Amino acid sequence: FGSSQESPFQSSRRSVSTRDECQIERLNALEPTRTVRSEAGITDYFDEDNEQFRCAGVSAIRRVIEPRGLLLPSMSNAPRLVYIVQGRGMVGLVMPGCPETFQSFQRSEQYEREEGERHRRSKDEHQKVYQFQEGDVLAVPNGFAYWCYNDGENPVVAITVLDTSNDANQLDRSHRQFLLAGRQEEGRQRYRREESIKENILRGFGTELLAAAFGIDMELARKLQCRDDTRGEIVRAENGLQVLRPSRREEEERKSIN
Amino acid sequence: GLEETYCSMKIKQNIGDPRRADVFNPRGGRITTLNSEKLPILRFIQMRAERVVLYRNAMVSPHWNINAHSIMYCTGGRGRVEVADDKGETVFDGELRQGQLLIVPQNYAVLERAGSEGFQFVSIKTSDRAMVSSIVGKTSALRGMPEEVLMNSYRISRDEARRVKLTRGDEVAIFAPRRESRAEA
Repeated sequence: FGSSQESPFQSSRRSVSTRDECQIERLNALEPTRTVRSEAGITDYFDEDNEQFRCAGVSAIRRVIEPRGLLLPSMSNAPRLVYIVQGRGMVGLVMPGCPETFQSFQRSEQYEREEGERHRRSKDEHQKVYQFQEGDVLAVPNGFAYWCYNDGENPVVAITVLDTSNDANQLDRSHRQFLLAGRQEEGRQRYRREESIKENILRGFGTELLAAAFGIDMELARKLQCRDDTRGEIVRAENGLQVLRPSRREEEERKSIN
Repeated sequence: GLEETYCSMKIKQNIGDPRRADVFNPRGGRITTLNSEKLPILRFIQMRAERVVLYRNAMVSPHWNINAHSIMYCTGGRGRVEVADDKGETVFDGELRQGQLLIVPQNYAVLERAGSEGFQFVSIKTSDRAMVSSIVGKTSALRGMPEEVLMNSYRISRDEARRVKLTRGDEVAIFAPRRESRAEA
């Protein structure tokens, strides 16, 4: 998304001068100042108002996702890199305009004859799902919907740095997370006592208009708005998460087919 | 070198002509985009434009702008517009009429539905490669997620997840009204 290129008329739309914000006399080691507990994990926020963060034009978050924990789909106004400190799992990044390349159709048809309705029901198609493990770095562009699931036996610990001063962000330099599902308490800051609820973006639409847009009934539209959901941004998938992903065994099977 | 590049650069392109439409739904309307691929000077000013014509009661797929702000200017008809911010709060819920302008910040979710006389607007975006992410419909965010992610995210059944993914599954960008006849453009 680099909008700069070699433009002679480059816009000064975003004033990212950090001259005034980088008058730092002393650097400090920083720890999270705000913790938000969800049903299946914890989100720790570092204070983005800290002068060191403001100087660097970044924001940071640490998440702990328990086994079978699903980080609900969301997107944000800044690109980010995520480092997996511990654990393993899978991540889905929905790239707008791209096709659903993970499809169960072929496999289902193959098995339907043998196992009937059970596999016919499991048909699904979606965009690529990536598996990650300790030591991996994940790159997530701004505005791309993103979800994450811990399919391991230990908690996933991930540190995320968001580049809020990146050219791709045309909003202000605060990190803004846009939930696509669920709702979340914003938590309590060390120096601020107020608490607030962050709703998902579908909650911001009228239920009737939302139902018309999706072509679904009002009751289902209300469910999408998650009005009474208290699980937070990391929820527990009680029965695990069965998504399409190729395994080594399937690759080997495929080799034997003409 | 300047004479050969900038001085002779094309600076105009029509987006009102229906034959130039990039997205067309005979029951819904059309969208014509103008980006830096079509008009290279836009790369320098880092903006792009879009002309949207919605027929009666048609909708633009709910979406957000990934990397740009969007400035909507209504050129005809009227439409209901709803905009949601990062807190999921409604920051605009009203009618946009001819001559009115609405600024939709980057990443804010927006939903537009034409009124009974249709809805035409121009959308100027603050990036020459502005991208949109649809929430529902073909190649949309929800369509691209596994059913089980939707089931656990919204606490819905597999059948409901499938309806969410597939009911608008073949439509892109413009949604025709259901059980409605097409109005005149």
